[in-house]
Amino acid sequence: IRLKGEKDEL
Amino acid sequence: MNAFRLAGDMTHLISVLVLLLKIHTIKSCAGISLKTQELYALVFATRYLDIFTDFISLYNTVMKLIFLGSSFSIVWYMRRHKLVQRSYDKDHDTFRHQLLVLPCLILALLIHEQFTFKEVMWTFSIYLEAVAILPQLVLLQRTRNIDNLTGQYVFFLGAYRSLYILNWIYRYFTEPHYVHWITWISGLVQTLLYADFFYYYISSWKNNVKLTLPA
Repeated sequence: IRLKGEKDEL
Repeated sequence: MNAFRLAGDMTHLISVLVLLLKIHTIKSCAGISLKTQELYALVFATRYLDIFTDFISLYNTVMKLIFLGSSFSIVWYMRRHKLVQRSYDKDHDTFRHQLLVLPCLILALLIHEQFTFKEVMWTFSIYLEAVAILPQLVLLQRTRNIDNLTGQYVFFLGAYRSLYILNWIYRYFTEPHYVHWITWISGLVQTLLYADFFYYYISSWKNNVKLTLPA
């Protein structure tokens, strides 16, 4: 599961 | 944030600045593919849909704004600015970018982590970024006469991708549950596309001769 805020990469 | 990630973001930023420098000060976009630039604008527009909804950090938001702003202004320059427009090598920049957009969209609809609009768009942007450089590489090969700034632009873009791979390896070993197959495979494909260019770029630099690509 993807955790919130995990997409911290650009 | 680890050093690889920061270095990756910085080389990405440098590549954009090199391109803007070329376009803004020399008023030339010779050797630059409008197709690739339009694809990047689409990549950022579809990836950063979360910009106003999910706050990660000030760094993150500022960088997103920079990449959005720069990619759209480059497209604007190449399409609308009288002087810049004139230097655009339209006859050689003939790659059909629909051939990249459509398969990426279909792939994103088939392979994604969650079936929501934002998630599918994000996945689409990851797939599209992987292949967005292709029109640029084809144009380089066709024109063969590559000026320094164009060569540096592509070199820094490739460096950014390579550093992101090191960043993923580092994060995999230091962060729990850090597994992102979609990003990794797309990123690897993207980096491999630069391999050929890198080879010629580095050998021209080592031998101190002007960069040319074989036909």
